[in-house]
Amino acid sequence: KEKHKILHQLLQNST
Amino acid sequence: SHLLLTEPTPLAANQDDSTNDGSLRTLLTLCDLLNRELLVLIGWAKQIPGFSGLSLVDQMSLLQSGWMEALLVGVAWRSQGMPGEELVFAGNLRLDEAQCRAAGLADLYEALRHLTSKYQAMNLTPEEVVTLKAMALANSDADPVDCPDSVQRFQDELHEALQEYELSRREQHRAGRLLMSLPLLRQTADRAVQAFLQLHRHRCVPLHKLLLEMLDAKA
Repeated sequence: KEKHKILHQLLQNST
Repeated sequence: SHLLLTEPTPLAANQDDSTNDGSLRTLLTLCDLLNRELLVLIGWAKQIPGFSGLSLVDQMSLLQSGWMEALLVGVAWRSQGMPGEELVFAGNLRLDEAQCRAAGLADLYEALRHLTSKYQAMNLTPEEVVTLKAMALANSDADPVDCPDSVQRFQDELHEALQEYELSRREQHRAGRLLMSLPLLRQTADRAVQAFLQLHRHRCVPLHKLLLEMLDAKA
């Protein structure tokens, strides 16, 4: 998961 | 109609001016555009009915698998009927064969023109384009899947929407034809991913972090 940090963060942010 | 409403406004390219090398400038401009398109795509995915209800792991794997396919649907759609067979990456970033070749993107050009002609011959409607884009995202073969039932339901709902739309205009073969065009889209996206990975690895073209992360997920 560490490898895909940015995608992970962007998905967790609310729209 | 929900997909039509959530379709993002097309982005404009920001012309790179960090180098005098014309081909490199084209590449840097294109990669910057692609990185911003990715950001928009992730926001768009969250608005597709059913996507946000998937587990975070499944959302990630669908995006990691289908992002290039979803983006290329847009490029192929915008490039239809262009004089000089240009590829329209953005309203202000249109590349013809010679420009692509000079930038080391001859293979990408050929693959994308092929996809564009295919879509053009099919005479797609905007409704079909947005559904195709969402289905490209849902149709991942990513493995392992966290919750297969939810992903399946997500796929079924998009399929059902497409079937309903085609039946409403008495086109009984269209849904099948669109689904049968998905392998070409996958193949084109694979070639595009390879092209960008090569730019980065062999020609050391710097890429933005998000784009690199998404390419790495496919490497």
